[in-house]
Amino acid sequence: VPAAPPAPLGCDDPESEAAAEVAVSYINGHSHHGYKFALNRIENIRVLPQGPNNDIIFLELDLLETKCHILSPTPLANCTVRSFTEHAVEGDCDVKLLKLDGKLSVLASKCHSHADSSEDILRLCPNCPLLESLNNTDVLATVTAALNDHNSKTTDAYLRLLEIGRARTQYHPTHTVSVEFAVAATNCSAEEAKDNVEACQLLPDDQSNFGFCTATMVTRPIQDLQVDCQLYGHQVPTPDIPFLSQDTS
Amino acid sequence: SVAKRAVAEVAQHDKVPRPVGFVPPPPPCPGRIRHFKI
Repeated sequence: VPAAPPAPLGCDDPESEAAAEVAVSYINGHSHHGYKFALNRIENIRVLPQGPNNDIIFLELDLLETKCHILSPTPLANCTVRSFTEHAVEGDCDVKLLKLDGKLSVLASKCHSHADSSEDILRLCPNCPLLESLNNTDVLATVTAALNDHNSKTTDAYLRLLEIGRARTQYHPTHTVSVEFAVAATNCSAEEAKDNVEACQLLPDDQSNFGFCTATMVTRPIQDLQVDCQLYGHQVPTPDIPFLSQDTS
Repeated sequence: SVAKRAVAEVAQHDKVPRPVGFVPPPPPCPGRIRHFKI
């Protein structure tokens, strides 16, 4: 009597979790913008046997955005998932993997992300700041003011903007714009930049030094700007940031 | 003469008795939620 087919894999089986871990690491390792994503739920798994010790695995994953920018060397396990009231962003991914002789590798992946609906947030938290479009004029003005403020006060390298990662606006009790953006050190000190900023270029990849800034601009009832920039230090490509060896512009 | 019994009756008699406290296994998918559901 032919052997009964193996029971279908459950989404919480160790094999499924191992496949999901490989998939999430691949997704973060091949993303060049935004934030790292963490696994929230394995929606579905399908295994197509191709032969002895040779399976194709289709995974449907539910991910959540973390607070770690994609350039951050922080291991994913140490990256905090953005909470619901911080206006969470969800990623839905379909991933195709090959499991050959017990070794998992990703053949293809397709993801799309979307923020939670503003209505959901406001229902639970009426005064919570909401995500703002990254090309909103207040957002652009806040990023520019924050970077200029940092460069005017630092004794370190002059920083240039790489990308705006996230922006939120709050209207009560004060009108506040909060922004997060990725930066990179240039070959100038902030002092040298005052004389000839055009000469300040991003450092070559083998010396690159990326960083991350957060800033909050209160415009009403009083004007107040708070800026915090942290450089990661020079990084060599690692499993957490393998793409550093590729162009990140 | 053969009298056809009502389905419910057949179903009742043929249903495999389940032990008291039987809890059906959770569906294999979707899996557990690790943080929160949007």
